[in-house]
Amino acid sequence: VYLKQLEVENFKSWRGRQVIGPFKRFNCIVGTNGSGKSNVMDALCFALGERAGCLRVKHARDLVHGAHIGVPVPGAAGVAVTFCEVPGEEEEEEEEKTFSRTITGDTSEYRINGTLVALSRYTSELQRLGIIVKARNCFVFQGAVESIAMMKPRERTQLFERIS
Amino acid sequence: VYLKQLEVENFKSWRGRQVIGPFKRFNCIVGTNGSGKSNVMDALCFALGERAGCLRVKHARDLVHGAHIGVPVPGAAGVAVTFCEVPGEEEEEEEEKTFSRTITGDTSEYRINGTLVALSRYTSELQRLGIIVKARNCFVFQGAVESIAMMKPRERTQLFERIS
Amino acid sequence: RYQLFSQCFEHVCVAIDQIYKRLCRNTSAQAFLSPENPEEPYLEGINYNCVSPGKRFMPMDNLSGGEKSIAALALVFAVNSYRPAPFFVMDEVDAALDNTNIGKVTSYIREQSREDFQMIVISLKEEFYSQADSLLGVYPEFDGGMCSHILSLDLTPFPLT
Amino acid sequence: RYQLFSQCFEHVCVAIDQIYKRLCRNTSAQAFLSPENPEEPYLEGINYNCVSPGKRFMPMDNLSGGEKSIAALALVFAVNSYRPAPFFVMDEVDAALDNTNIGKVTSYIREQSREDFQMIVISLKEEFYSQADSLLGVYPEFDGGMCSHILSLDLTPFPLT
Ligand SMILES: Nc1ncnc2c1ncn2[C@@H]1O[C@H](COP(=O)(O)OP(=O)(O)OP(=O)(O)O)[C@@H](O)[C@H]1O
Ligand SMILES: Nc1ncnc2c1ncn2[C@@H]1O[C@H](COP(=O)(O)OP(=O)(O)OP(=O)(O)O)[C@@H](O)[C@H]1O
Ligand SMILES: [Mg+2]
Ligand SMILES: [Mg+2]
Repeated sequence: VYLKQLEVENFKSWRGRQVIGPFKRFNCIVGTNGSGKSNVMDALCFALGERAGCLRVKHARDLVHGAHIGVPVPGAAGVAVTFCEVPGEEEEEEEEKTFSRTITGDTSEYRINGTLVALSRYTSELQRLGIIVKARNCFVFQGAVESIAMMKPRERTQLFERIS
Repeated sequence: VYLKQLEVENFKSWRGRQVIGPFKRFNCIVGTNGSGKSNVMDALCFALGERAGCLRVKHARDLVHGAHIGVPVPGAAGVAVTFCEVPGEEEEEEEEKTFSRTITGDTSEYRINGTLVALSRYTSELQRLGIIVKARNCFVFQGAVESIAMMKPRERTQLFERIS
Repeated sequence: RYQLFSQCFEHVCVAIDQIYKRLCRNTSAQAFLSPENPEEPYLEGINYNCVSPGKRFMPMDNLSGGEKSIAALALVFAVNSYRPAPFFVMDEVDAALDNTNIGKVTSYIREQSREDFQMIVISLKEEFYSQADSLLGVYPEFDGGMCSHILSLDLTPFPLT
Repeated sequence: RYQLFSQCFEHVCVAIDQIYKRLCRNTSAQAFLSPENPEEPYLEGINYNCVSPGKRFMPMDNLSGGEKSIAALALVFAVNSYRPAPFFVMDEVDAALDNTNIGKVTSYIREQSREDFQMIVISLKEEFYSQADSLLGVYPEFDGGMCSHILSLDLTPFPLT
């Protein structure tokens, strides 16, 4: 399985619908200070089910474009992530799967390939692909590197609990 | 007044007596990871009276070369800072003043131009040069920049209290 | 439950030392995870120590900023190797690294991204992002407020510097 | 005592906006310090907000890593200007800055170090340290343990890149 592309719609500094990608094996996101790089990581984490508190805002509605200056844009806001499953021996096509999350007020709606699903199903389908968002074992947020090394012994035990 | 040079003796990763300097107006300390750059800043702060807790160790004796692996070197350990006062109209020579602090067990000895003085005299002479170590208004430690911007309102008030 | 914990712990203990040696490109480097309570590790804390190349065993507190970053990356990669996620996202993890360590980390990532996981890294340093397969350049547009736009560039046709 | 506090506060309020404009090289940039209790500022907290060039007024939480670093430097320089120390020591403050902001910060430092205070900055980035008057190069020597040595190089004879 690999990450093919992201589609952001009115999410933080990303106005309207924009596609981010395609992603190769080793990708670097570059750009000037304050241009919106970390907002791309927030978009990806948001789509996988991360809560607002980890995305540098207090409420989900603050993620809408313009909310940070009090003028959130009307209309839909959300993020869709497309994964591709590498074809096995007998299969022909690469099978694509899109997970998308939209912001409606302070709640969210979750869809897999366009069909509305409950959060529990959304998370279990992601877990089937090896993505355990709660364990946060595949994200390192800006500025967090050193505190990972300096975790207290107890915190490290909790990290192992979440993964096992 | 300007900082002319530092002399370190068996302080952290600096073995024996070494002179660091001369310092010009805009100086950069460069070098590979773990080579001892931040230890130079620790040396300067130590000489100006900063306590061990701000120098990444628990006790003053941990500052002695080799203490971090349990084999502190015997003999003296300390730091001397030399300042130069820019000559006024009628003076000829640049007047130099050296402030030095040595580690003896868990206490320290303070000297100005080689003469032993009490800490209170040492601090007040530094204050005459415009150096208020307690206020920490002229040091930014590694990794501290962002937390300076994100101080809580109350902490900012305390910062102003220390300065005024 | 305790069974699972111990299984995970044993796996990561072995993996972290191998990964740290590969990140440092030096077999004398070592990384240890040691439980405060060896009988029942899940009941108390777990200590983490690293011996960086050329140095002796010392507490993590004494390491420099760059040395801590490498130690953290080894832990993150080792923990992930127990239940590998298909991709990794890292935001400016190279901030405290000097150019030599950037070289070591980027070559480790290039090796791993071929076999195991896909890598998405936000970086400001040319020494780092010049090693990637593809660049995603974010740029701001100002018309009243600021909004972000993106360009993508495939680097694979160009020789590696 | 309250007299002193207000004097210091008023001075820094004015200084911070000027310094932030000069650090950003943009007169539309703004920095505000506002007390929670305007009558008696020393009793409660003091808020700090910045408007970076091209953007609108927003809480400090929403700024990016690099934008926060510039805001922090403005505060540090403004506070120092009330009781100027003869020198400044900063350890890798350029870690989150892109090359454009590094250029702005180094030219501000070059201007200030001529007139006001002496500057000692630890940096890993060539874009930063190439602007200095003098380089102090620290290198490790390994014989059993590690110990540090230093070389110094006067950059003033060379033209500024
Ligand atoms: N809800 C929102 N709507 C519109 N713009 C927003 C919103 N929230 C944040 N922003 C913008 O996003 C910017 C921060 O973006 P981000 O943190 O992604 O920058 P960055 O590229 O990571 O920068 P750095 O290199 O400094 O870390 C803010 O300055 C703000 O203008
Ligand atoms: N008491 C001590 N005696 C000898 N060496 C010490 C002592 N304390 C620390 N060290 C050494 O100093 C090193 C850390 O030095 P320092 O923090 O100055 O590095 P740095 O040059 O700032 O690196 P970075 O660029 O990664 O921040 C440690 O790795 C350790 O080897
Ligand atoms: Mg960022
Ligand atoms: Mg350092």
